[in-house]
Amino acid sequence: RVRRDHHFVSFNDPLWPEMWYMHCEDNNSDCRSEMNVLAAWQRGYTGKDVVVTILDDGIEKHHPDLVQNYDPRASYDVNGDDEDPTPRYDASNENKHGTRCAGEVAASANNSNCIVGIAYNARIGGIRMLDGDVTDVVEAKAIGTKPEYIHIYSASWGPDDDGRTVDGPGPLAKQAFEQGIKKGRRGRGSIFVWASGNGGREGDHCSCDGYTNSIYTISVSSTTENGNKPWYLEECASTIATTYSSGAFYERQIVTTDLRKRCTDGHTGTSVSAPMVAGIIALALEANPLLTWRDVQHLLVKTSRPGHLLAPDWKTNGAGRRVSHLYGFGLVDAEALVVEAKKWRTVPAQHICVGTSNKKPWFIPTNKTVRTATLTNACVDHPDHHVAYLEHVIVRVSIAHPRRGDLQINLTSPSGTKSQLLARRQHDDSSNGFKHWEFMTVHCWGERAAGEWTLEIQDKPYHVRNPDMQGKLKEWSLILYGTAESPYSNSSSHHSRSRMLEMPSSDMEASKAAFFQTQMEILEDEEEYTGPCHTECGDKGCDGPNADQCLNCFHFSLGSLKTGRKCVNSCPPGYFGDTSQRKCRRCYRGCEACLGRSQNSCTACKRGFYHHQETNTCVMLCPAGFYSDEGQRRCQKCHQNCKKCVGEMDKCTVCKDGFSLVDNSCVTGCRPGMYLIKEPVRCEGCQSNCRTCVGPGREECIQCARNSHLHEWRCVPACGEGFYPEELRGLPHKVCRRCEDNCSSCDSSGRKCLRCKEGFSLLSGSCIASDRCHNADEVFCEMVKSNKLCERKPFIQFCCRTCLLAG
Amino acid sequence: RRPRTVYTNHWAVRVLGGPDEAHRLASAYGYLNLGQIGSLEDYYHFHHSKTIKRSTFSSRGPHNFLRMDPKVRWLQQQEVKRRVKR
Repeated sequence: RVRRDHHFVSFNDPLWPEMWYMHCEDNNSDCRSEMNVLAAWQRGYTGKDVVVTILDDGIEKHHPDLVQNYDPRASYDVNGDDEDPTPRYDASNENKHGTRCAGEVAASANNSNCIVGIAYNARIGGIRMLDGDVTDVVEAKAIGTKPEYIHIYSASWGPDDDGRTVDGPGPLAKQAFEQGIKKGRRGRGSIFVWASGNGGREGDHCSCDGYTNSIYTISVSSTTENGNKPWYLEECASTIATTYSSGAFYERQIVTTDLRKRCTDGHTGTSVSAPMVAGIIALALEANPLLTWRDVQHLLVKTSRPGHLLAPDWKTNGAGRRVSHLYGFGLVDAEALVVEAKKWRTVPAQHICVGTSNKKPWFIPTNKTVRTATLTNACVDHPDHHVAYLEHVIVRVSIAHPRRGDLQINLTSPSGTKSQLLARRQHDDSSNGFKHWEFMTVHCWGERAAGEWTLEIQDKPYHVRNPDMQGKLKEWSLILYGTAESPYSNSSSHHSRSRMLEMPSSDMEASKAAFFQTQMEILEDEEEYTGPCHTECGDKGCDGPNADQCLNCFHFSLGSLKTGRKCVNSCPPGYFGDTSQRKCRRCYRGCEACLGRSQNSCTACKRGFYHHQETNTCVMLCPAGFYSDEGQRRCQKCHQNCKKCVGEMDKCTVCKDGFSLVDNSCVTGCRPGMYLIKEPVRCEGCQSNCRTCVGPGREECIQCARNSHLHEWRCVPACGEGFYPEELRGLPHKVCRRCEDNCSSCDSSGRKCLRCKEGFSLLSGSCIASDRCHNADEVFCEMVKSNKLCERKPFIQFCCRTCLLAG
Repeated sequence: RRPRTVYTNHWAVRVLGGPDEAHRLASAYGYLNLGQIGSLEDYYHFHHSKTIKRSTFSSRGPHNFLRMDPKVRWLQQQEVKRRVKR
């Protein structure tokens, strides 16, 4: 709840009283003004000189609430290939969406019409691109419309939110995003704001939408008036921030402009949230037009707040930021954003550290968790790529799986922050798996990048599946984005002060000046306190009787300027007393007690963390060779023969080399070519073609013998017809690969056929059908020869043999 | 059932040599050049009126000849993407 704004002069727009998410004037109802838009206006920011466009089904440019701010230069009709983005009118008002979104951003204020936009002095345009076939070209044209002129693009659409679609931008749209952030706004980067998704009821997950999941878009989710999860909310780790939106029938709705010059309270879903954030960013760009696209994301991360938003998964990441899969870093705070924007110094250059691809295949057994870790130094050896402080993290994976919806994927950072990259999706029956799909998380923002990253994949079937059909993690890699230096070391209050003074008061509109005065009056109304201070207050006195009103502290101060400070006798769990500064300082994440701020100063750990006595750190997962002792919250060592164990020191799950797992114990293993039988414990020989195996069967080989070949999961002396042997680095044996179509044998590259199947003839290393081109005449062959078709492999079937034989 | 891919009679073509060269190529192979694709340099939007407007099969025919032209670095027949307002 926030202070009621008694000094604020109300607007005459008829739906202004219904805009509960913007202001708080009604003494008879609860206030929900935590987005602090009014306070940002009172500081003088209303979006002036900022250009926003809505990528959607058009914009009603003559709507009386939009006409004043409508900007034809920020508009285009991609569907009709002309300059006019007016929507196509039909009986069902199908194309109302863009007009509704535009109102949220820049409906005019005090014009006795509908509502007041968040950036009511910004210029607003529309790109009409959803009213026709949407293709990669259409999307690239829309995303790349006038990047030097348009500052902010707001999109509230995407692939189907049906819980079974995995789709994202094509190659052109991807390039358009990249061009936008590199060259848009004179090199500062276009700002792309995206609605995170509406498929909550369908169990959809926004990580399956490549637009919201992109590092170039600001993915925005929604909360209801009471801070609940709306029915349409999709969860994912790429959501950065949240706004209020529509809720249940007993909660208040959002109002905006509507098609046919009308107003509406029927704009629902997460699509409201993207233009709201676009409007708030417009205020920030007015405060500081030099902000880059990454500055804007940093600002949102820094200023958004969990507030009263209800989510079961709020957690504090390794950089001390509260984050959730429902709401990202929380509700946007327009005032905090403009205040920070004003004094912001551009963050250091973005570095990208691309990890090596882990190509070791892992089968994913049903109802089990596959856990694979990678250790990275975050490219510390390459100064241009070194990432010390994280921004976005991408995990690129390829997974084969008989039912994609049964998969759940998590990533744990070196600081122990666990992001859910993918939740199970009940409706996704696809067997396509994921092919080089990029899952993105912002949950590690600000953390240190170097260390061990752990990927966990679980296969929990919704329905009974064929047990022989297992999923396989084929490949995964990490892409770390961030900076080599601390992104906030450049911040300077001097910068903000000098910029404030530079602004001549004549440049301000009358209404803005009035806001400033209002605020000044509030400050001047304060009176000096002369009563007794709290016993924990120090010698400088206080502003009131409570411990949070001291001007300094006798023992320790707890909290910050932003969250509020109070004086305490001793520091609570999770903090340590800094006696020189008389402050309670936060222990490193996960520490319940510590001797200092660093990661390795922990002496006891919070619930959910375990104390690693060798490093004095608190970790969520004990490293290999240790198990989690729940009672003592410690990592205890496994038995010396175990590589990994669980619950007890001799309850092994993985053995060290040379040992075999028998009933949770690691016993001396069998030599290569033998496998272990449990009762009585003895070693038996593998199949003759196996080097190592887990049993006597032909399909129980793990590795083939040196002279044999792996052919469709069996070890065979030679590859069959239509296959060729290929050497793979790290494997002692060769693997049989399929030759090109119609070859019965081929060379070691697999590309050149040596013999053909029946009915095909060998020509230039390819097998072509023998019965083609009976009717090729001289003119036709001349065309084939003059275009050199036979020199190109895709056209070798193109009558080449007939024409060559014909001379 | 998974929806089938729907191919259109629009192409994205990467052409070296600037807009004049793109225009020349489009004319030579029977396309209409609808101009550069947004802010992507060297990428042009071609339309072929004699190809079926929406098809579940990708088109070949003259488009393979365009692909073979040494000035063409990349070519992609446009597919309809299902996009939903939120």
